[in-house]
Amino acid sequence: TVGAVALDQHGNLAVATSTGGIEGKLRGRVGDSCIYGGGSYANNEVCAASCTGDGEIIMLAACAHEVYALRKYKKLSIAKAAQGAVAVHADKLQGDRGIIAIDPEGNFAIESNTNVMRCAYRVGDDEPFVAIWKED
Amino acid sequence: MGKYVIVIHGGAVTTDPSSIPPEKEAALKKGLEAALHAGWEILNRGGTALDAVEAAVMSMEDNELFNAGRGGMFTLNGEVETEASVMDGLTLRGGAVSGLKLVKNPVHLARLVMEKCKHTFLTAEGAHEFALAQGLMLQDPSYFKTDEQRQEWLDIIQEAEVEHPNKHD
Repeated sequence: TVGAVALDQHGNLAVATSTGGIEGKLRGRVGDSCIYGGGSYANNEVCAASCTGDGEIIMLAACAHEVYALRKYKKLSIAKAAQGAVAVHADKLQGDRGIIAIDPEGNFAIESNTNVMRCAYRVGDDEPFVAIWKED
Repeated sequence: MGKYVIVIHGGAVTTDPSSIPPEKEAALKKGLEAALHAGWEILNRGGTALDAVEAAVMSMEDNELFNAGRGGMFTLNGEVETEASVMDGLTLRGGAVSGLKLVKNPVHLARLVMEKCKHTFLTAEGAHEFALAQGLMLQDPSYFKTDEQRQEWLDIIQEAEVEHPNKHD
């Protein structure tokens, strides 16, 4: 799965997520990438979030919307909200989860419960950052 | 004009570090850099977040190292079925597609659904019909299949045959 979230110079947020799904899936299987609130969600007032990992788990945990909800209703930082979404219902819904998220001020989070989280970011004219491993 | 930021991901997984040799790690980083730049360049010249995320994701869909577009995982039947969505934080409008087998850039079709369709989510045949109606060129299914994914699929099929030897059709 691949995804992106962005804040533009006009203060607008957006998200896009795309995937080939899981290996050996049945025909017609739908994953989280095309599900609003599952793999993708964006609202200018709160955040934009894109998810990756085990699609069934991400859909059932409504991970992208969880980031939104934790921001909007609990007033958590984007980092804490992403951490919360990765952990939500983790006792019952076990699997890989990764989330990128950004808030209207341009604060962002890259969070996962995996050892690989292929990701990159760039803030304004600052140097770009690219990583494959979560520890990077 | 205000701050601008783009963040991208190319998938998260728990895996044995030895499964990603240094040359593949370098190629993945190069792919991420290209996708990041595609989106960042739009933001840098004052473009929209929506255009930026679409461009970044299209870059990764075109790169067979990532599980989206070309290089997507095989179904049990040996096909590649893709899906994508976009959402605009300003308008709360969105577009989503699934069950695609012939569309080169699913995220672009999702964007067209958002902007040109009265619905918000199209699947399978309907999504392909909409793609054709919007003038998108469809790809031969072989475009999406890579040798690496084909080998992984063969491994799965062989494992399934070992586990269920009497279940051949």
